[in-house]
Amino acid sequence: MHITLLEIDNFKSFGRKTKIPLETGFTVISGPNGSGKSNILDSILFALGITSARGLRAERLTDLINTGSNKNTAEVHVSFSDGTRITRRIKRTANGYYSYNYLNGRLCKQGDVLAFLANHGIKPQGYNIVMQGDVARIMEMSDFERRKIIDEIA
Amino acid sequence: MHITLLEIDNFKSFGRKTKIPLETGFTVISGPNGSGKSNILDSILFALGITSARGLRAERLTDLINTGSNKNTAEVHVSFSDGTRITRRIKRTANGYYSYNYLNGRLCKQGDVLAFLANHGIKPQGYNIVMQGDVARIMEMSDFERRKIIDEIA
Amino acid sequence: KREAFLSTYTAIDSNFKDIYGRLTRGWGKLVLEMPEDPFAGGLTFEVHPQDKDVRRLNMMSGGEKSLVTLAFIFSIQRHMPAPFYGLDEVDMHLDGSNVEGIAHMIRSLSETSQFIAISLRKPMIQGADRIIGVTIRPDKSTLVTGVKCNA
Amino acid sequence: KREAFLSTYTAIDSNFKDIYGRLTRGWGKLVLEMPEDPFAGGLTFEVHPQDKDVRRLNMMSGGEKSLVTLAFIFSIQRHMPAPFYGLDEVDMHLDGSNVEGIAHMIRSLSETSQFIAISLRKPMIQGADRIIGVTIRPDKSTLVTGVKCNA
Ligand SMILES: Nc1ncnc2c1ncn2[C@@H]1O[C@H](COP(=O)(O)OP(=O)(O)OP(=O)(O)O)[C@@H](O)[C@H]1O
Ligand SMILES: Nc1ncnc2c1ncn2[C@@H]1O[C@H](COP(=O)(O)OP(=O)(O)OP(=O)(O)O)[C@@H](O)[C@H]1O
Ligand SMILES: [Mg+2]
Ligand SMILES: [Mg+2]
Repeated sequence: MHITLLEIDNFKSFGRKTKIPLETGFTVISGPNGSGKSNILDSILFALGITSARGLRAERLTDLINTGSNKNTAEVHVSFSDGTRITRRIKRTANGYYSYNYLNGRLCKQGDVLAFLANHGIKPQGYNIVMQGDVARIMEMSDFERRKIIDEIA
Repeated sequence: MHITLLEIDNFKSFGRKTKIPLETGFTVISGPNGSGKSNILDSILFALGITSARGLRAERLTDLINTGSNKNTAEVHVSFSDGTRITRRIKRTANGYYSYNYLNGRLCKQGDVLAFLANHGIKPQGYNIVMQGDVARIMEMSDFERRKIIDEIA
Repeated sequence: KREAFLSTYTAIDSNFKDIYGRLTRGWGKLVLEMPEDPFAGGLTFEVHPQDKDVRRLNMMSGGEKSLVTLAFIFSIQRHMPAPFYGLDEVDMHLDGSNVEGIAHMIRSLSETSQFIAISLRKPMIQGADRIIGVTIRPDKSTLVTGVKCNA
Repeated sequence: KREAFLSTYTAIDSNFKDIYGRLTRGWGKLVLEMPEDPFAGGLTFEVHPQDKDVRRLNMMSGGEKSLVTLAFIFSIQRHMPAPFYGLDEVDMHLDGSNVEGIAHMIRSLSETSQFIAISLRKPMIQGADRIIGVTIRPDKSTLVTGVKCNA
């Protein structure tokens, strides 16, 4: 199974709705500093619900809504090769936000999304996504913290 | 004033006595990972006495002696354009080491070397040498620690 | 609990020996500080990059440490297979030849899993099947440009 | 003591405005959390990389943060002039165009001070007056090869 399409709408630097088709094999993303490359990976993590706001370099989820536009919602769709389409939407409110999760267009709980992902080997504590700075962080860890990585996997 | 010559003998990965002439202007040092580039900067810091063993990635000064050869001493000479030649030598002993400082070939105290350098604007707490990882370290500092940088300079 | 740890540890160690050996002309393995009681000690590496003598991790060069860490991450990934992998600038500390080695490894791993790697380094970009370009529009929003096919 | 701090701070801030402005198509300045009582607060930046809106440092991209930090370091160096400067892989997080910008700045600074920069990045190597090559001998000792003259 693989990701076939990313649709990023008003999320972080994606002020305009953007479709990114993806294929199997080895795809590289490149471009200038600050152009939005890491934000693409963030959008996947956000949609799949496998990181907190802090893991997406935001202090609260509403920071993820594009500041350039005047809209109050941000939405990301991740489509998989088995036909599943996962959506997550946040909407800024007077005193916070709402977060909505959808499986194939139908409203669901975040737990349903995580269950689907777990069935395909994608877990929040997994290492399939290595973020910018993770290598340096693990490199500088104490031997004790590094062993704890194995504890969590076991 | 500038550095005119580096002579590195049995220090870290410099198993063979190496002479590196240096000029004014912009010199770049390049080569594969682990070849010894950072060790060149370390040799300057060692000779000038402006960092501890830990700042040279060693747990104790004797770690700086080349492990490939069977010698028990490491020596670095730094020559400046005003004719001054600073030397530092460490010698491993049964229960530790000796560290010798020389100004123009004559034995002296480390304080004499530091005084000469201070007269030319080179201080241990200065920022004229930016080591590998310093940018990342300062980048990730708390705002408080960053302000302390200014405290120390003032 | 100790059983679960040790079986995971052994699997990842065996992955590490293979992967690190392939990435560097050398060899290495994981090391438990307290093999008898793993939870009382830490985890470190015994590596010989390019057949050099073993040295503590903090005495190695930036690129050597980074390669050990990357091999460790790949060893964990091999233990927990996933349908896709995302790598964000994992080649930062590596020289050109090591970046090529990483690109080569990703390329062969990508025969069975989807790999999406962000990189600023030429050898990584050249090793991929395709390139997605990302730039900034004048209004500061992200523009994703066409997918170039490689090789 | 507060006087000494503020005069140093003002000097480095003024350096930063100039240097950061030159390195990025944007502008920026230092910011004291507690201007009235500096020692009660920290020091942060207010920057507009490429004329974007101001964002907290931890919300910026890796390359943007690195450029701010590098400009800060250069601002300190300008405040405490020294006869020579050593820079070890300061271009790690930067894209090719930003590496060129750093190389360009070092080149002009090197007219009055000796700069020795370690780098793995082509634009930095190409911007220098000369290149010192460092490799490993078969016996694992360092070999410093001839100095190539550039440009
Ligand atoms: N909510 C938001 N609205 C608009 N822009 C945002 C928002 N959140 C982040 N950004 C912008 O996104 C940019 C960062 O993008 P990203 O981290 O993806 O860059 P990058 O391409 O990975 O760069 P680098 O190569 O430096 O790592 C920053 O300039 C930041 O200002
Ligand atoms: N006392 C010693 N004797 C022999 N070799 C040593 C000694 N101390 C360090 N080394 C070796 O020096 C090498 C590191 O050199 P250095 O840090 O200068 O590399 P580098 O060229 O800066 O690499 P990178 O590009 O990865 O930063 C390591 O391989 C280490 O094993
Ligand atoms: Mg990034
Ligand atoms: Mg180095």
